[in-house]
Amino acid sequence: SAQVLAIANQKGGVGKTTTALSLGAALLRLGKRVLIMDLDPHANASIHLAFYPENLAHTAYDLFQELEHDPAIWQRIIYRHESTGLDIVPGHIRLSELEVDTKDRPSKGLILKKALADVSERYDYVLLDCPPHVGVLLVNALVASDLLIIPVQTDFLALHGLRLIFDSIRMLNRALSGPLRYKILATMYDQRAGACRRVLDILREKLADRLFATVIGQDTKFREASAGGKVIFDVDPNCRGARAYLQLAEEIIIP
Amino acid sequence: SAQVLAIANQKGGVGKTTTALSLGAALLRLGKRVLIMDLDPHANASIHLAFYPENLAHTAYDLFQELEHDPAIWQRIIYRHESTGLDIVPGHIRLSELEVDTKDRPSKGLILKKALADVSERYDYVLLDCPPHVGVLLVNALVASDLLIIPVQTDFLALHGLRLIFDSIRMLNRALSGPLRYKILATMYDQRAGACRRVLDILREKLADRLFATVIGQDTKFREASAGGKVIFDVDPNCRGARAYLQLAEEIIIP
Ligand SMILES: Nc1ncnc2c1ncn2[C@@H]1O[C@H](COP(=O)(O)OP(=O)(O)OP(=O)(O)O)[C@@H](O)[C@H]1O
Ligand SMILES: Nc1ncnc2c1ncn2[C@@H]1O[C@H](COP(=O)(O)OP(=O)(O)OP(=O)(O)O)[C@@H](O)[C@H]1O
Ligand SMILES: [Mg+2]
Ligand SMILES: [Mg+2]
Repeated sequence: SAQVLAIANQKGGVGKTTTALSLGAALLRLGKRVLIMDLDPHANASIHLAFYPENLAHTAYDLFQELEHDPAIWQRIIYRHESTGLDIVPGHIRLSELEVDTKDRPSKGLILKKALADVSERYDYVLLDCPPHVGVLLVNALVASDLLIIPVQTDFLALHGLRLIFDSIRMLNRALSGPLRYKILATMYDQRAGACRRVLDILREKLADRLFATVIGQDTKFREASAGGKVIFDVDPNCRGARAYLQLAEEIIIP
Repeated sequence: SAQVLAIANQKGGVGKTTTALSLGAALLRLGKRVLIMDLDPHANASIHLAFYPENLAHTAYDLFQELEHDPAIWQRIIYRHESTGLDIVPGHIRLSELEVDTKDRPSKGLILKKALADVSERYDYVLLDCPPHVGVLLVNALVASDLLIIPVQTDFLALHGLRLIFDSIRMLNRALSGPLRYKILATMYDQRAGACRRVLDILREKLADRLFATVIGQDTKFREASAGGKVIFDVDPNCRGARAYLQLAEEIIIP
């Protein structure tokens, strides 16, 4: 049954979406069946693959709108991205209304976990691209996840931000049925910057095996990928960024 | 009297804080008196200058807590950063409580504008570093601002994000007393990336004089600056990043 990987960090622009798409594509290349769920109202992952939420009748928003869960909903909200073979449930701006909508709904944090049971046999990995906010969407993602991947930039402020992340995790652990499994992923690492190297050393020392061995280096090819609506492997499968995410996929498959 | 520059974009990690600190430092070097206000609960600008909110008795949060405005508050919340000469009002995580706190307070969007009148003669420029959220803090910043600077990364998704920004601006214009003056600043421009160049061309074509002529290029030295708690000018005043922000300061002083 599917391993659910939540990709979250309340800080913006740290590589959550890039990780969801690149890791998803890497797992696919290694023969795994992959579903990407775009839980971000800004729907960046969806837009990247040319699924424009305003043009779609059905998106991730439908899942949170159902009053009675119907397994047939998955037929409507899963889209196949032909050129990569990735399956995606697109996001939508209306996801931002959920904070208010689900306020009085009991067990509102369990909606996604329960729904995912229907597709658990169809995929090896389900990747959840999360918005940079703490809220009902993030709680759903964490409750549903088997592993939380936290992309963290290798800069000084990110170290300080880690404290905030761990405070949130501690708070959430009280609400969750079991302790949250998480692992930090160093992203946008610039080996030319001494500051980056120092931060990476500190992360390795403080986090030990809570830090992926794979470090995602800065690679300008990700912008080409974004502009062309492609995943990194379809821009240059041998570039630094592509090889890094492939290595990350292997690290996840064989832990 | 002081020109108030709000630096905002609901997307994370686009260079708001880097712009607040670097532009502030640049204006200082050009002989202007500068105050930076850190309106972000994550207080990145403050932490960068080694003002740790948890160790401070008084921060920007005090301003929004006063039931009756007392001009003497500025003596408590303005700190001088000795090595740069920058004045800063540090942020604090409690700023995030304001969304709830000020819910029932009339004219809650005017708090900052009214308070700033007390220091308007002491500074030439007041820079407001905003959080990546739409909320009461952002409204206060926009109501108080003479110019909204919107840092935008030169990538494909940022173009799509522009639409969201303009929707917000249109919505806010109805609430504000006058139309919002804004100008886009292209940031993290990577000249080696064809994708970046294409996005910059589109921005120039679509925005015309709503786009600063100055483009902030990608510069690894900003990470050194962040790690050392320095502004870019104290790392290398001749590097690409430093010269770009100096050029931006000149563009703002002589519009
Ligand atoms: N390793 C990398 N090297 C260079 N650029 C990168 C890398 N990873 C991501 N980027 C770029 O950085 C920007 C932000 O990345 P991304 O959208 O993945 O972050 P995010 O955490 O999902 O942001 P948000 O919080 O807005 O959802 C994008 O332009 C992306 O192409
Ligand atoms: N021109 C640049 N070249 C290289 N790195 C940059 C540049 N501008 C900013 N950065 C780096 O990018 C990261 C994000 O920048 P910054 O914190 O200024 O963004 P922000 O919009 O304030 O983020 P947030 O939304 O979290 O407040 C920081 O590590 C910063 O040092
Ligand atoms: Mg994202
Ligand atoms: Mg910031």
